[in-house]
Parts: sequence; C-alpha cells; structure tokens
Amino acid sequence: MNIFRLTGDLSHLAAIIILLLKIWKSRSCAGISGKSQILFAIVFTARYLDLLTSFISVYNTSMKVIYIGCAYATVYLIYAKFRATYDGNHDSFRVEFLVVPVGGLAVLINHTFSPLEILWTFSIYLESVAILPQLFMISKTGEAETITTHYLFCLGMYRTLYLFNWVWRFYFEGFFDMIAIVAGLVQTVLYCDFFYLYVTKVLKGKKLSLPA
Amino acid sequence: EEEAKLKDEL
Repeated sequence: MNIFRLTGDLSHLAAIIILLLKIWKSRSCAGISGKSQILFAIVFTARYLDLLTSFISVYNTSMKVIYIGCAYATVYLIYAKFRATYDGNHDSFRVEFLVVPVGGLAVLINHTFSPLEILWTFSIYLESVAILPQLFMISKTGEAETITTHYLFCLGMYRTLYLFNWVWRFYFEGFFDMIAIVAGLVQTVLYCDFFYLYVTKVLKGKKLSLPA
Repeated sequence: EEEAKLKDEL
C-alpha cells in the first residue's frame, strides 16, 4: 500500500458516496446516467468474485463489499425508488457498443485463460469506458449539476492516482500489470476534457454548462 | 505470484 493507492481508493469511495448522497438528499437522480451505474455494478461484480475464493486483508474485503453494496444501492435508487426522476430520454448511449467489444477483448487479451481471470480482465476493460454513457448524457443536455461534477472529479481522480501508484510499484517493487496500466491510461484520458472544464469552471464557482 | 500481487488492488 502506498499513498497514491490509498488516496485513490478514498477518492473512489468519496465519488460513490457523493453520488448516493446526492440522489438520496435531493430525492432525484436527474442528470445521472443509470446505464453508467449499471456498468459500474457489473464491473464490481465481475472483479470482486475473488471475495469468494481468496482473502487479502480486512481493508481489501471491506472496501470491495462497500463498493459492491453502494453500486447496487445506486442502481436501485435510480431504477426503482426514484425511477420517476430518471431522465431515460437523455440516457441514450448504446451500452452494447461497449460491453460486446470489451467482452471480446477480455477473451482475446488476458493474463490467463480462466473464467475468473477473464472476468477480472473484462471488469478492468469495462471500467475504463463505463463512464461514457454519463459523459454522453452531459454532452447531450449541455450541463451538469455541480454536485455531479464533484462526483465525476473524484471518480476520475481515482484512476489517475492509480497511475501514480503503478509508477511507484514499478520503481519500488518491480511490479507492473500491462492490462491494468493501459486500461487505466484510457480511463484517465477520457476524463481529461472534463478535468479541464472542472478546473476552469466549477472550481471558479460557475456551473458546468457546455456551449450549444 | 504476480497475479496474487495485483489482486490486492481494488
């Protein structure tokens, strides 16, 4: 464990909790892509199946359980409890265009051709693009609530911090995982445009709105 | 072993 990984994990946790609280407090999931949230629930489920097969640490297990639990709670709030506020018309990204190629890639490029390993690889690839329906929704409506941008910032920072963690681990432990690194780079690049808007607009107290 | 090492990440 190093400082980048820990802050990355905490940033991830903050993102998840910010989103849950936003929906819960406002009793509304307006502006939130349910499709992205379903993809994240799939990501956690596929990746953390090792909860059933191996124990790493109390920290590891509890974070995994919290991530999975919160992901499903978010999906429940969007599609059941506050369904009336869900903006399905603007959440029109075709997720099969992500899931199918990513599934194929996971079968083709993985470390070991075994079910658990392929599911793990699938989750790494899928996570890198799972935010696209959300970003697509924002580009379609041209705006995002400030709290939603805080969520996206924390979520984007999490993988960015993991990139530093992998540099650290390479230098100090001689350890690297090409699948995670390449997917992590893709994931971070997808947030760059958003990071720019967040710093130049949201941090200066303006609402995030895109030119028409 | 390399594999087990990575899986400690979230």
